[in-house]
Amino acid sequence: MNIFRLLGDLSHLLAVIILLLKIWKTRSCAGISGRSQILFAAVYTARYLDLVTSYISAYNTVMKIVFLVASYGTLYLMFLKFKATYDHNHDTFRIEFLVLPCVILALLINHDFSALEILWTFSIYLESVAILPQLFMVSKTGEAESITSHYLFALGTYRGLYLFNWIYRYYAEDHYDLIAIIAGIVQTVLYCDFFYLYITKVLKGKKLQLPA
Amino acid sequence: GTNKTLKDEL
Repeated sequence: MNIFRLLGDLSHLLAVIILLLKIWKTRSCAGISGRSQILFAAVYTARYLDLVTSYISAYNTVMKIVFLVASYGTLYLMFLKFKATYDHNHDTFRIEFLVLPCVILALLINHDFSALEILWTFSIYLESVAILPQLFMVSKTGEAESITSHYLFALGTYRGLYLFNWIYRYYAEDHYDLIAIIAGIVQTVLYCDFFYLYITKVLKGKKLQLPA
Repeated sequence: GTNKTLKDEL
């Protein structure tokens, strides 16, 4: 565990807590893409199946369980408890255009052609693009609440910090995984436009509004 | 370098 990895995980944890608190406190999931949240639940489910096959550390196990519970908790709040507040008119990104290519890519490019490995690879590919329905929703409405912006910033920062973790591990441990690294770069690049708006607008106290 | 899967990560 290095500092980049730890900060990355904390940023990830912060993101999911911000999202849950936002929905819970405002009793509303307005502005949040249910489609992105479905994709994240699929990502955690496919990746953390190894919870039952291999033990790594208490930290690892606890974090995996937290991400799974938070993810399904978010789906529960969005699609059941606060269903009436879900803005489905603006959440129209076709997720099959993301899921199918990720399935095909996972079957073609993986470290080992076994069920768990392919599911892990699928989750890595899917995670890299899972935020697109949410970013599409923000671009469609032309704005995002500050709290939604903080969520997106924390979520984007997490994989960016993982990139530094992978650079560190490459030099310190002679350890790297090209599948995770390339997907992580794609994932971080997708947030760049948002990062720019966040830093130039939200941090200066303004609402995130896209230029007309 | 190795190209091992980083399964200790989240």
